[in-house]
Formats: sequence, structure tokens, C-alpha cells
Amino acid sequence: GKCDLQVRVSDSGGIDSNTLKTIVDFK
Amino acid sequence: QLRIEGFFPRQLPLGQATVINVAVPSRDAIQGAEISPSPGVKVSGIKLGQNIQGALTWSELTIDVANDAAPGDRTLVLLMPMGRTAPVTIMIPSHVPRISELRILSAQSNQPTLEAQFAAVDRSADLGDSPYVWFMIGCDGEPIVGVINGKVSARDKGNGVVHAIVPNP
Repeated sequence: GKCDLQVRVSDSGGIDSNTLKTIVDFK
Repeated sequence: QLRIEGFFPRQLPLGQATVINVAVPSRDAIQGAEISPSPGVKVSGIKLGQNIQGALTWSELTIDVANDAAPGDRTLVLLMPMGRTAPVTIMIPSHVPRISELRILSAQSNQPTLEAQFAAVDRSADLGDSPYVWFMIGCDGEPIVGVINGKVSARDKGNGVVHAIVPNP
């Protein structure tokens, strides 16, 4: 099935990056 | 005095508009928002939230920050019909990490995890070897939200590839 995934990263100062989204297609 | 009971995000990156979600214990519309010191920072929109949690109403503030605004802390005060809220602190960071090129390396429905990869650029090189990776994955039901430690393989200083193992919901 297909799922939506969002990720972002935090640096050591706790500052967040932008967010990326993609669709995960499970085989 | 009214208090802002919750707000996120707490950072306003330079050179962009950020929507801040704020919760106040009132059904009244927010009449204004003050940020100080104010140079380079402008409140460009206030939208009364439809999302009511008990006594709290979540509203949206749009805040524009100029490229040349000074990094550092700011105070935010909301102007309500009943008076001014107590101030809360939000921050303009001097830099933010940027990520791109998100790819799924493996995703098999019979495995407990999937593997994702993305590129990260952090000008001050303080991402470290295993930065926090926040994720939200949603299929049919409620999305799963969480945080894991990613693993960075460096391309060069301040520029790397992050691998993240995310649970399969």
C-alpha cells in the first residue's frame, strides 16, 4: 500500500530544518 | 492576565513568512499581535482558528521576517478584547539546516521499518553524526509521529547525507 511520509531534521542547537514529503510505496 | 497556553513553531527563519499556531483560553478573535523588537518583523495575517480544544482556541498568525532582520529572541504579545496576553519568547535563528532529495531506499510491507535518505546542508556544521529526524507517516489510519536518530555520512563540512530508519505503520 501507499503511505505519506514527512521528515525534518534538528541540529544540535534545536533548530529545525524545512520539511520534506514523499509517498512511500510498500512492495 | 490572559496567557498564551501553547504555540508552535517557536522559530521564525530569516527571509520567509511563517505561520505560528497559538492557543489562548478565549473564544474571542485576536485583535492584534505585537513582536518586539520589531525591526524586520511584521505580522501579516491573523486567522481565528476553528479548532477549539476545551477552553482553548487555536488561531494562526502569519509573521514575515526580512532577510536582514537581526537573529535572536523576540517577545510576542497578543491583543485580545480582554487585554494583552503575557509575553512569550520566539526566536529568529541565524541559520537553519536545509534538507532536500528525499528518497526511499527500501520499503517492504513485511518489514518492521523502512529506510529513507535525504541530503542536508547546515552552514554552521552543527548537525552532528546522528541528528534527530522527526517523522510523520500516515497510511489509512491515524498517522504515526515520532523522532529517531538519523545517521550522517558527510559529503564535506556542513554538507551530508542522512539515513533514517522509520517504523512501518
